[in-house]
Amino acid sequence: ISKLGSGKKPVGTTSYIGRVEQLMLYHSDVQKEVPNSDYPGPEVLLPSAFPCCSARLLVKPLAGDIPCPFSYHLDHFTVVSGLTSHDFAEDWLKPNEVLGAFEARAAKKLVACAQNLSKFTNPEEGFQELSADLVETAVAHCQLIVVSKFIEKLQQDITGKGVKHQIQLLCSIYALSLLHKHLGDFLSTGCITPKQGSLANDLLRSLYSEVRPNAIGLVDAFNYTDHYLGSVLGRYDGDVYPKLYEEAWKDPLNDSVVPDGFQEYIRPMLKQ
Amino acid sequence: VVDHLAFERNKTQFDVEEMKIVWAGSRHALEVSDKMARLVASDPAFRKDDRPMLGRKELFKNTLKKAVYAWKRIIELRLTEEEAAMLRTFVDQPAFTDLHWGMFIPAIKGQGTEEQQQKWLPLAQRMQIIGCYAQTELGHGSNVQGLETTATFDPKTDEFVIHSPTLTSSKWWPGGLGKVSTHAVVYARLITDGQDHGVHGFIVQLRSLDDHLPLPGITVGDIGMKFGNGAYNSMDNGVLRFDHYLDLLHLPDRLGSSFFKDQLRMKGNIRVGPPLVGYLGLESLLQFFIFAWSYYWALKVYLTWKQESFSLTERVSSSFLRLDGISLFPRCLKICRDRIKFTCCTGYQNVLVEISTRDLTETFECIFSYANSMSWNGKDLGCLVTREGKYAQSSVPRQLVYGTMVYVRQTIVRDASSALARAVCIATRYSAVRRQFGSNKGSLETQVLDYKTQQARLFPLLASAYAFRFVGEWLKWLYMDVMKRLQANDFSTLPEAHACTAGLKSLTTSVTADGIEECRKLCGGHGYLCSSGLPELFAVYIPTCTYEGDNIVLLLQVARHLIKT
Repeated sequence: ISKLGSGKKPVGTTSYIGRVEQLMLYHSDVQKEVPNSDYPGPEVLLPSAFPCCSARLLVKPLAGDIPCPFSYHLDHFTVVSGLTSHDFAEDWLKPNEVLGAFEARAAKKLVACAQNLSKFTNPEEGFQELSADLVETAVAHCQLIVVSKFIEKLQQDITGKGVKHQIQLLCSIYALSLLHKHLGDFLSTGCITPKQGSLANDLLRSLYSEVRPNAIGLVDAFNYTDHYLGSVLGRYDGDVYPKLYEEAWKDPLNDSVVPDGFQEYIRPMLKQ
Repeated sequence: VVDHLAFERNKTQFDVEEMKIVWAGSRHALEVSDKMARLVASDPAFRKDDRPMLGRKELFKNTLKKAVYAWKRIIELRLTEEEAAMLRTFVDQPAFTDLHWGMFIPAIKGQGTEEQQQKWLPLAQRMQIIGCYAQTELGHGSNVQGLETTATFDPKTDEFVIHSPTLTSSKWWPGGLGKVSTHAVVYARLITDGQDHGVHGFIVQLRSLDDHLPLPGITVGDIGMKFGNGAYNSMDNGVLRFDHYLDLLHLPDRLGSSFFKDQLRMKGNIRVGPPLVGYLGLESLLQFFIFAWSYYWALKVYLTWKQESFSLTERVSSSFLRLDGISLFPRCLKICRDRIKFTCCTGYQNVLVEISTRDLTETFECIFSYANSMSWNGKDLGCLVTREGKYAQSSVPRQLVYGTMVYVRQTIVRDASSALARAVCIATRYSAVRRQFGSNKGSLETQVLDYKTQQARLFPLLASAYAFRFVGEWLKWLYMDVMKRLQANDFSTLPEAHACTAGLKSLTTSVTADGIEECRKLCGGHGYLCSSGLPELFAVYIPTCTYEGDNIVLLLQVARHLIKT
């Protein structure tokens, strides 16, 4: 962040920071009154709050809501300059939608930290003071890396019937479950609206149903032997209960029916 | 065998065999892992189900037996290094070999010079020495720069003296250190000319190769029982203290070093330190002295006569033959055809530094490097410690010393996906077998895997296992790319590699540790049984959150990188 002014573009996994201005615009929701007008919502310039950005915006009403005469609750903005909207659950299935949200979240958290750090005369003191926030920012950055590499994997040539589709499902589940788990981050940084958060959650549920019939196949693909798993519960053949029972008798305590210690401790007590 | 999960497998909508290749990374990798897994699973010597019932000593002995048996099988079957590594993975019992192959050898490969690698790698790869990685101390772990062990260069005697100045400087935790390792890569503060030049790696012999007794000046033992029954208690994590230790007995065996060892050893446990005189019988000292001087002059005459290049590995090294503080052998100059190689004969093979290029002429005057050979090849390695004890600053980023750490961390990320996959595999299969509630009019109860709550907890972990697998593949590419760039003296991506491996090690190990515990709970009460495999998996896995860098400290390193970015 501190080198951005120098014109030196960040590379590798931090390259998204080079687009921080655009990512700061990654706004999906502005609650404001707009004059009644014929639908579809007219193109409007960005609210004055963002004079710097010349991006044009399309404004659409909430899907399914009856537009009231004086105000549209702006469910989202589509910033034509490259950031797109998530007005339908299915949008969350598109890799770039997801990546955009994760990049915006990481960038915004990072900028917020940098801004707070700049308030400290001694940067090292500021770093120590803000270390808890910095840890969360680092987590957001690392989660972005994992999501982006998962998406990159999908660009590779993956053979086999239905294999790529399963990996796509897992990629969406991974990203959306993270988004759901860290919803507070995404909402507080304005990357998504509560509405979009709940759309994502609805989608997650349907993804679980889609993965369900393939769950056993997906874990069989790890190709672990029963020996390596070392688990009666995880046996390949699923023959759990008889084996659990069998294992129980191997315990050294079962070497004798009457346990060691009975005569010296239990018996006297029982006979008292 | 009845497949109680057949009805589940019939529902699968994709080609599982192809997915196995995606998971393994390639068809070849799948074949190797499949072959090794079956080899281990079919050999009764690698039985694991009895482990939770063994006491500490039985478990440790069981580990030694398995590790040595595995090594024997590797030799017998002439397995490749890749197959051998896979076989050790599937033996699935923490042992000293993990650190020997996973840390000691990579450290030498990553930081040793050509000559050091020629000297130590063959011994290590034939397991004629057993190494560990002694970095962490009782008082310092993540803060590598805070390590207190010292390696003081003594220009008078031309040797390094390794010492544990405080109790908290005791080396603490290294796997294999307690009872098995004969050598260690020890990280210590290089002190010379009264200056502290920071942490450097040294190869130090800990135990005699004859009777396995700790060498004079070495105190070494196990640090005690760890979390959970079985689990990591199969490993001898050790404590190590140096008392002004000189690597006295480290003589190349070819030179009849057993003679010296017997002499030194016969006089009982010698405390290393100031002049040895007084501890040894005079007559053997005289013998020793006469032999040494005659050997020296014979060598000197030979060299003068031959004036050819000679390999220092045939030299008795001076620091190991110190009597009364007098160095018997001055350093040696190695003159090869088109190159001038300076290699100190004192500990020259023991101080691990791969350092920067620097025009040799500039260092010619300072004569000797202490840690490596300088070769006249246009990008010569700079001097590190001169004969007079001067420290020549090297221009290579310090991070290079972390090369091993970056390598290890990318391995940890891959291991995270494997550990999480094991837990998820167990929980998923059991959730398909287990039925609870939901039955009506005599129908079967509902499979636990059909409950949305089970899916909402389990499927993100399943997705995470695949996510970590793929990011681990990318990280391995990144590490190889960085090491390739280093060959071309391009250090530009080192900070990125350091930040990525640190951050992803932290993220993946935290999620995996929590994920294994979540999978245990997903199996209900039976997940608490040792026979479920989950308690052991958890107990063995959770140290990853604090070793190789505490996860929170690593995230702060990532944040520092981002803010600087």
